[in-house]
Amino acid sequence: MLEAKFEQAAFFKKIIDAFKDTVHLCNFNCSPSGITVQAVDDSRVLLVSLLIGEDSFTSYRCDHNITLGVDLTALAKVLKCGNNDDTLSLVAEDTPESVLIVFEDTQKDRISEYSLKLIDIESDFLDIDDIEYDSVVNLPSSDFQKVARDLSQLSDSLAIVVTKDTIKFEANGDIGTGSVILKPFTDLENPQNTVKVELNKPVLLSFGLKYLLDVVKGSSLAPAMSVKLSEKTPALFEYKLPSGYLRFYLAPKFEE
Amino acid sequence: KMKQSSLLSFFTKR
Repeated sequence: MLEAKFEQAAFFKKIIDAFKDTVHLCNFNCSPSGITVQAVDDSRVLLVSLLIGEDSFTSYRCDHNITLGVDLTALAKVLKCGNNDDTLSLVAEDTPESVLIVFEDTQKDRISEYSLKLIDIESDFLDIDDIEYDSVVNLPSSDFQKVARDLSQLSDSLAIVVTKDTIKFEANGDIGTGSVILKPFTDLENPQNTVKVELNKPVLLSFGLKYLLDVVKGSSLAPAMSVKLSEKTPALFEYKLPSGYLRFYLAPKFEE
Repeated sequence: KMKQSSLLSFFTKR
């Protein structure tokens, strides 16, 4: 039996909105310690890895591992039916054919219940653990979102160059070129504004901007993010949740 | 011209 209650429906809505354009079907793996998702986009270029730890919920009960195969487009439709300030509960039997989604407005004593049909999803599970990264950049999520959106106007590829004291983003396209340089910066009053570079080795990698435009949808989940990079290795973009994370692994582009 | 790589060339399926 799964009974997982979020204090605010808005939190779960934001999580789903952050990756529903990347993958359309995915398994929510519910265990006693929380809910995880691993899903790859149809082109096998971008992977989503989500952990919603049990502390993300006001109450959480899951005795056995339960898999919920969900069509995210359908889930997003149901989530629109709840108000942001409602509580949201996910309820499912041990081998469920559907999941119950319950919204409660505690002020007005209003309860709305939706039952969402589940589907059997066979998906590849990739071993993404144990990667060592040459460089880790922490930066405001909104900065990275703006860089991706701005430079996507010029090119379909974004080069990221990390050296000891700069992070440079470059796009080179038919209409011209653009670059944005960020330098390490510490803001003690507003730590989310801090830009930090940890570097073992300088890195130069290129990524498809259409995928990065999906990655930056995680920005609504956290004011700061980290980007982990190694030469010739998929990059890791991480948005931390109060208990858990949303991670995107993105395969790089290479010169032919 | 840049070529997009696949995650499957970096990670093994479990």
